[in-house]
Amino acid sequence: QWDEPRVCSRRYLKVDFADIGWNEWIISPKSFDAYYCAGACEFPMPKIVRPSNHATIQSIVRAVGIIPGIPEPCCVPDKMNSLGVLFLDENRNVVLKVYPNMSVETCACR
Amino acid sequence: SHMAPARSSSPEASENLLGHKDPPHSQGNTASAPEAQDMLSVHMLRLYEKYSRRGARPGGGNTVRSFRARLEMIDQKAMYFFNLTSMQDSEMILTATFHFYSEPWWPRAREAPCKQRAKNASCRLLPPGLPTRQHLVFHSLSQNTATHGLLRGAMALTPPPKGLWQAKDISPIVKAARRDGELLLSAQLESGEKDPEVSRPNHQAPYILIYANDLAISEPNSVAVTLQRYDPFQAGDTEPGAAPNSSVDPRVRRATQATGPLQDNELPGLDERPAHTSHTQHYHKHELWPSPFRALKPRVGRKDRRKKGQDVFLASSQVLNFDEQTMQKARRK
Repeated sequence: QWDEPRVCSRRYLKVDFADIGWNEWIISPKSFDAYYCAGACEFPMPKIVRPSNHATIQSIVRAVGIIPGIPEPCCVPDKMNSLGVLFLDENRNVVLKVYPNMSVETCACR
Repeated sequence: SHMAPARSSSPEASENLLGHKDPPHSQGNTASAPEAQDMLSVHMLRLYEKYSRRGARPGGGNTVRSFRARLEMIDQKAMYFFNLTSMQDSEMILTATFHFYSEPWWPRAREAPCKQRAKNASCRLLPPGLPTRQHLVFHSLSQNTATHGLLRGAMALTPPPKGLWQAKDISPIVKAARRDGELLLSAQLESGEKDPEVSRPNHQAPYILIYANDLAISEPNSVAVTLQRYDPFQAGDTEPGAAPNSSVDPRVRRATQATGPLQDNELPGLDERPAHTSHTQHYHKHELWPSPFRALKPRVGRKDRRKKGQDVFLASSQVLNFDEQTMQKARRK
């Protein structure tokens, strides 16, 4: 991770359901690429971090420093993808559910 | 109808699914896969792969629930029961399908009146008539009624040309039963004759698929509702933050005050002190210990002992008492 860019961006994260103890009832997938967002949202923010208007204003106010204690905007998921999960419910019936927002496509400053 | 392999399966097919043995691809009817998997599991895996590869929403919704049949013989008739209670209230039913395996079968062949014209003429059997038509009958009942329940629907089945799996849309039946809160469904393949169902292996047991749209799935934490099965606070069944109730807490609480005599380093007999003189005297060890071995005295309570012990320690530091030979050795060393 050390050579990761400083600026807000998507970082790789593979989630293995066995690591979180859900593999006893999840049939498929066994693991999936979830990713996560990390990095700075400091003024001036490059276009790539796709700041919202509010984030831009907040980062300027923080840079100007007149009002103390204003944090920089947060690096959060912007576009996300769904994941289909095949699992056993409490009655051990097989269920397929498509959960939204399970993996990160892009990150942004908010 | 969909051609499907007739597979022998253990009822724990879900365990096979969890065992992650890739389902053998169905090579048509005759393939009997070495690794047993029932049709329900194969069907659900197929739906999962279809979604994972092409993002095809199963049945246009975001949820597919499968329900295995539980076979019961009632009045010598095979009755399949489905427990639909695991459906969530937030799941709006889009479609419900009933999947069953059927093969043509004929009523018992009738024997023609057999006239012996020639000695060796064999008796002729009438050619079998048309294969028997079957009917599919559904009842719904709430959890606690023991009756046959309410008739929810019946449909005539055309006899299949050969053994194959068929699917029937039973959406109105399931929606009506759920609306009335009767989440136990029974299905019967009726044919009027003695039921061949008894010989039906359980891998050909029918199953129900319900395609639904879970309106709560877009909630921020919908994955926890169905997939997070444990909770740090569930273990003790106590409210988060509440101190575990001592009666509930399985651990043995230990008293801090020692109740029984403790093995401590104090030597027996220290409790006895000569009568207290007006001023503290320096007891010489001989006065204190007239003989090297002392009979054990009954112990007084710990508090008194500690009080006495403290006084004595205050008065003079105790010298351990050894016999002359040990003392000589010690001096030599």
